[in-house]
Amino acid sequence: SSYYTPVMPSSLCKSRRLYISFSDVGWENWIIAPQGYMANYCLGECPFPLTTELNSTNHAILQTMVHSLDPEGTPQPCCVPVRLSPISVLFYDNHDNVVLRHYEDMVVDECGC
Amino acid sequence: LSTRESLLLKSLGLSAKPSPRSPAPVPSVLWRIFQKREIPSPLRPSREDACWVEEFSVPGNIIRVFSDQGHFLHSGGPRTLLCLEKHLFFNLSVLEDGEQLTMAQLQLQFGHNSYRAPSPGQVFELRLYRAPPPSLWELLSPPPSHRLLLVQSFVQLHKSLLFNLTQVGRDWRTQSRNLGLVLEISMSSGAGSSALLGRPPGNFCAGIDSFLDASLLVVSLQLEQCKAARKKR
Repeated sequence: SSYYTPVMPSSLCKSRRLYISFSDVGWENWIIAPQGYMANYCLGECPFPLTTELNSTNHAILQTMVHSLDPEGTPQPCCVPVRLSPISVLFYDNHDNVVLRHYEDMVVDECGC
Repeated sequence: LSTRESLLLKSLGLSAKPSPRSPAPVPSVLWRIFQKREIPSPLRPSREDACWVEEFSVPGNIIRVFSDQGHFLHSGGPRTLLCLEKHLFFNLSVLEDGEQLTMAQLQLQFGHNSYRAPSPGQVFELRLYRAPPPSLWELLSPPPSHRLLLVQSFVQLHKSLLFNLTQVGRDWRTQSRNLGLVLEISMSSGAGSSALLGRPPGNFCAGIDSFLDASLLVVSLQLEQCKAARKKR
């Protein structure tokens, strides 16, 4: 039989902010700019029923249903990035050249199930 | 931590953690492009455009500025109209296999702060040659004409001269073909030069001796990183 346990909102799947300063990781002498990086990550539950805020796929909706019927055998859907943005980094490379490089899909803006 | 760090650096396209020995000043054009991309704006080009360098109107997601590693060649001597002769060399081996070179621009910078009034008939001539093998430099001075890449004459010496060397840069991706360039700036052997002969080169080369440095700005596109990502919901 299926069961329903209410989940606290803060534990729902969402983006968690994490800022990493390059000087904290000892990269400040070769990275010219920016000073740091938003290394946000996704964390939280995707409980049944999935609400619209959780940006879920149809598959995830079905999976929560199956999970509620068979919690031991079928896991909850995963909480993953669904919208990312790029960053540009200005740095010195291994030959002292100045490089401006553009990296796609680096900052997690939004998560979903 | 060092293993993880090296894996992360590798994913960022770096073979090892850089430790700049003589970091060059950051070219203002790179600062401008970087700061413009930092400003979040609803008008931000769509992700596909993010692999387009608007400032140069070429595709690309990596812009590098290479410092010149060449050296001055003898100047003056039998060819008295010669003001400057320099070997220019840019090591493009850092470009990865998956990168397409989409633009290469040579910049020559001079340090003078004012425009000198040219002497009557004083015209400078700048020549760029593909450099011959080092063992032949002395023999081949000036390099043979078939190695001439471009000639440009000018009266007023600007602070910065720019040359499009995209095709040359693509040739240099084959390391064995990258022997660099020979830069020559001399008095044009035209109408007014005879009046100048007999005067010491330092005299009519004024301005050219304020040569500061040469650098090569290269834009490249790493198709792997510019492919459309997973479909978003």
